[in-house]
Amino acid sequence: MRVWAISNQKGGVGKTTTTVALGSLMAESGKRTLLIDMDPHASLSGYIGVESAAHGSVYDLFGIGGNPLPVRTLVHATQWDRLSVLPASAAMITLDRQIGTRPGMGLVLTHALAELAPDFDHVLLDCPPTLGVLMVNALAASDRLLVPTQTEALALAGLERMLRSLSMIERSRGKPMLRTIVPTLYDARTHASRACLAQLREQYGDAVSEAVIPTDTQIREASAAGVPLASWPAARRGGLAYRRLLDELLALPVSS
Amino acid sequence: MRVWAISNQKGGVGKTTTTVALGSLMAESGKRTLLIDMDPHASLSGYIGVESAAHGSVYDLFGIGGNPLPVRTLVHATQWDRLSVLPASAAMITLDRQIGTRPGMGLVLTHALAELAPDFDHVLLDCPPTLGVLMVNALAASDRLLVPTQTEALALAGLERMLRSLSMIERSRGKPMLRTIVPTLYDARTHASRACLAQLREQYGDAVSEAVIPTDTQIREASAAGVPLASWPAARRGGLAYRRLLDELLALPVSS
Ligand SMILES: Nc1ncnc2c1ncn2[C@@H]1O[C@H](COP(=O)(O)OP(=O)(O)OP(=O)(O)O)[C@@H](O)[C@H]1O
Ligand SMILES: Nc1ncnc2c1ncn2[C@@H]1O[C@H](COP(=O)(O)OP(=O)(O)OP(=O)(O)O)[C@@H](O)[C@H]1O
Ligand SMILES: [Mg+2]
Ligand SMILES: [Mg+2]
Repeated sequence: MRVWAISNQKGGVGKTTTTVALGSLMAESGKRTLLIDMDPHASLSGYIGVESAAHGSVYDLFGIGGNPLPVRTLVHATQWDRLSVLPASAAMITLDRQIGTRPGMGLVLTHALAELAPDFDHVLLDCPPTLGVLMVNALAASDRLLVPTQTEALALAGLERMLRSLSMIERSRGKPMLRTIVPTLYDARTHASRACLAQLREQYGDAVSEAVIPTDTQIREASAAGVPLASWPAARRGGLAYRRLLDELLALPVSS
Repeated sequence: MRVWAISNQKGGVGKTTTTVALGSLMAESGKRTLLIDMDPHASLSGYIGVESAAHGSVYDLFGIGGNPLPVRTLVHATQWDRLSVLPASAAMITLDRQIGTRPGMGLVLTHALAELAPDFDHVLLDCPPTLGVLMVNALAASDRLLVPTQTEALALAGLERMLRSLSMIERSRGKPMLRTIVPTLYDARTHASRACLAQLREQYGDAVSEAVIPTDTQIREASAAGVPLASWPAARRGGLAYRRLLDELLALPVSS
């Protein structure tokens, strides 16, 4: 089982879109795939249509005010073969405050995923645009971090700040994190986008994926319809870019 | 002194852009204006070029591990007349965990702003895409909440979730929060954008501003250049929309 965390402290860069797109392509290619919504705003849960009210959520893994629920009871099948979801809930907003500096709460997700190892080939963690206890859990549990980055100037400056903050948190992991920066919302017609992509490659070299995700209005249409990218053939440009990205990622080494 | 909080749990909807645009227009019209960056990712501080390393930040108001710094020492002039900034810093990431459930930490900003009341006509709070202790402070300290909302389907569903979560937090204020929903990144050419705007107005009525902020690539150019909207004449469409929004907001009642 490979675990991928998809994160960026900058908002609206395509984290949820990337998680659902890659997950749906993995499931389409025959892999048993689990999407976990780590964002209290529950965008992924809303996109896929698996709301936490009926099912329980990532919150219940932490056992605040009671016993933690077994992770298998929180995982739900979707209408797409081999694609399951563990939803988020608004209650996750309060996790940082409730946990405070209590030790050991950074490994809650790692232990839960160890139980699921026989059931899934891939697990993708859609992270919130913050670096709190949910992000600490995601980093500890994952093999590789994907950082969707919008190809525009402020986002580049933000990326540097984010990677600095991340290395503060990664120290708690003990081993360095494998990272891939994924350029998103790329518009080849604008000079600003092209200049940003060139700067990303210059500054971060091989850490930047070859595949670049273009702006494709059909991606927005697919999310409005609640249909993952693999099942939305009209998103030709976006679909092709995410398939290339997936091929590239699967060829990369898995962490030791 | 009027205090405005600009927030949405959804990322990338134009919170920072709206804060800087409105602030720069207020300063241009002769009002003494303070922008406060409440986001640990420090987008606004990066945009305006006031980094916390040299100056201290919102973090220092909370006095974690020492005495809080006087707010006046944290406020810095910018190169634009009557426009000042109180920057953010990455240390703010840890505030929720460090504060935990300690009482009284929701009014830190309210007390700090009381000291600044003689110095400013407007204070704008650029909030992070989360609802933690920084957001609790922003709500307690502000007269009106502006919620930039992208005119696309997932963002509408997210708005409902966000407003539900907000009312959980607002209870700690004791009095209801005046809110204005500001449609952003609007593209009149697409059916999806037009349909979303119509649904926003149907669902939220007068809580939605008349002014609608269109997608304007010059807005992105202005932020890449680190120049606030009022000083970037090329952003004609965006500039006009934000001036209309400002006129509309200044005509609204201030909370009791
Ligand atoms: N390649 C793309 N082309 C066009 N639209 C896109 C693309 N990727 C994402 N979007 C749109 O951009 C918006 C933001 O995307 P998304 O919600 O995936 O970002 P996010 O980083 O998960 O945001 P948040 O910070 O709120 O979690 C959505 O409306 C989505 O449909
Ligand atoms: N009206 C607009 N037209 C074109 N681009 C815009 C507009 N408003 C915002 N943008 C661009 O969209 C991106 C996101 O905007 P911004 O950073 O202001 O959003 P945010 O809500 O503050 O994001 P975060 O959730 O990370 O705080 C930026 O690249 C910005 O330049
Ligand atoms: Mg998301
Ligand atoms: Mg912002």
